[in-house]
Amino acid sequence: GPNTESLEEAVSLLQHHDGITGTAKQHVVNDYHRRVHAGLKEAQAVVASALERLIRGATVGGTAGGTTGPAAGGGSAAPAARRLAMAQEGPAGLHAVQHAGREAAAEQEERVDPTGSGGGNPIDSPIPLESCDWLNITACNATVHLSSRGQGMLVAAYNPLAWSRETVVRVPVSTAVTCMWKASGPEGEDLPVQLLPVPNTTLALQQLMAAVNATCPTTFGDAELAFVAQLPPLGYATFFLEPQSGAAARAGSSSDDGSSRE
Amino acid sequence: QKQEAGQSATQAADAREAAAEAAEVAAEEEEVQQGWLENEEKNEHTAVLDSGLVRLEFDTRTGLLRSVHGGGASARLAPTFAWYNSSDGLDSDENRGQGSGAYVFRPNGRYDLSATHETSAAPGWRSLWERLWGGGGGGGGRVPAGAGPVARLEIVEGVNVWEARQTFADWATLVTRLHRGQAAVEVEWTVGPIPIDDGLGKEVVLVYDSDLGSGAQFWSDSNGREMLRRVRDFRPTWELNQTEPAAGNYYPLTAAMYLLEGGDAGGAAAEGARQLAVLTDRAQGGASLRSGQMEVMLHRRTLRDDLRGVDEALNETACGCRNCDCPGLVARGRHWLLLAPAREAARPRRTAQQELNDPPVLAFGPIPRQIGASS
Repeated sequence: GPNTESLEEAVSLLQHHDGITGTAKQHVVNDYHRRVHAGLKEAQAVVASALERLIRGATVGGTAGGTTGPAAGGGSAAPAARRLAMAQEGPAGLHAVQHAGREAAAEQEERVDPTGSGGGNPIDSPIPLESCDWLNITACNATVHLSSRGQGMLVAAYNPLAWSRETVVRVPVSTAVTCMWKASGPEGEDLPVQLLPVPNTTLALQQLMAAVNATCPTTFGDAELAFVAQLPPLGYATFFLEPQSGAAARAGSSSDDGSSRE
Repeated sequence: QKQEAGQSATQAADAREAAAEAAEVAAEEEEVQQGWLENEEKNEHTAVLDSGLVRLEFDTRTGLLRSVHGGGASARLAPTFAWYNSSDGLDSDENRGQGSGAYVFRPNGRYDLSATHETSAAPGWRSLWERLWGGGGGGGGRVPAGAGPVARLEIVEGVNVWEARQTFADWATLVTRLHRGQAAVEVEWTVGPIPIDDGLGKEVVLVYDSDLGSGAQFWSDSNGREMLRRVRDFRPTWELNQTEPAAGNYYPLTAAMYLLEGGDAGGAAAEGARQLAVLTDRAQGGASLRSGQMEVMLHRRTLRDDLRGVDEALNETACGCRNCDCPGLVARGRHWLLLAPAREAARPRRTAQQELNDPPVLAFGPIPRQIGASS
């Protein structure tokens, strides 16, 4: 499967001072870009697969019937999250994450209850998780496509720091279908969510990117959903964003479109 | 007679005291009146972002940030863009035959983005701050009549994120952001494509002008570890003959730089002193060329090779993308500003530095469907 070798090689190559200071010829810089991009994509696949297995593993016999996702840092997901935490502390870094992911999957097989009498229903198929490199210009294939079809989305956030943290997560979306969204946390608790319009400079950047990289598959969002995520130390949490339409929206879901004045 | 004399003396003393008191009250009233006037004026032209932890005040006439309040300290603060004209190395006495390029920063004058004339860092230079508000760092607080807008300002408010979006030019914008529950002010800068139709190479900096009395010193990180004290036009280990007032005072920033009011050589600060820190999300160059001011270099575009080995100008039109009339590279990044009383500033700065360096890893996907689950 995917691994982190090529990223390690690219990063080690970039230890050369030219890579850090930009004192290289243009074609060499392009080569640096190409290598780092390829390595990054592969490493992201490793992380996404490990997270995906943990999330899937956590839903079997998870909290509250496991239907709304894992309780990061609590409930049956805790062992997996803790294992991930332990894995992260190992010197091998992402290698250990890959290993933890495999362990979680194996554990899931063990725990599936053939009689179906245990808690929660197993998720039948892998969850296609994606990383997005252009969040800073409100671009993300997965979330913009899902939102443009009026579908909800899962956001998995892993905290690489060894202390719990609170951070604002911003998710690019398309408002083509709706502007009203509902966010819920790992325990299914409601989270205040805010819809932010994209600044003009970002719109201009999106046009520039589309023109320069015509073949780029990334789709650009016209707004961002921002919510505050509580993340455990060296662990992960999952959040759910669901579009609201009609009555639910009128009932005033927790999203706030962020008034703008000039 | 003695008694009468005594009485009149006390009466006179009383009268004098009463007069002094009356004068004091009048002065106070006048001050309050003045304050009100200023506040009146300020309120009328002020846009406020308030996250509960930090409050930012923007002057809607100039579109600039005016002050930051939070974390137990307040300061006047106005981030603005400026650019250095890159030397072309052709004029031996102007730049001693050395041009700016990939290896070398050899500025030939500096311009505030809003100014049409040079605002060099040479002595006698007055910062935008001073020109707008008069007096040394932080004086006045009044915008002189006729001070035009420097940036177009748009305010976005919500429950989690508060933003002030400033457009200085279509190639230089700032989004100053407050997040619920966070003490740091996020400044997202976007620079480029840098225009070169005037035939000048440019090195664009973000200048944080404040009213901190930091004198000639500031602190910058050493590889993200301890913070080292820097003193303008000075080197601790040799007698410096400073020939480059701007370039000669630039230092690498891989994590942060900060100003410390009245700090001594060991960095200990007097009671009530403030510290203003800028945290960077990548390796950049930075300096403090005036008391109360920090600047960080964001983006460069030079038109000539500096003859130090790359054999190419730092000009990204030939960036190898699909069609070669690429308008040039755009750079976008983030700074985090932290203002705190100097004696407690290290903890939040260090924590924020770590959080900026290790952001959460995000992954997105559809909401998993369970077998038999209704939704």
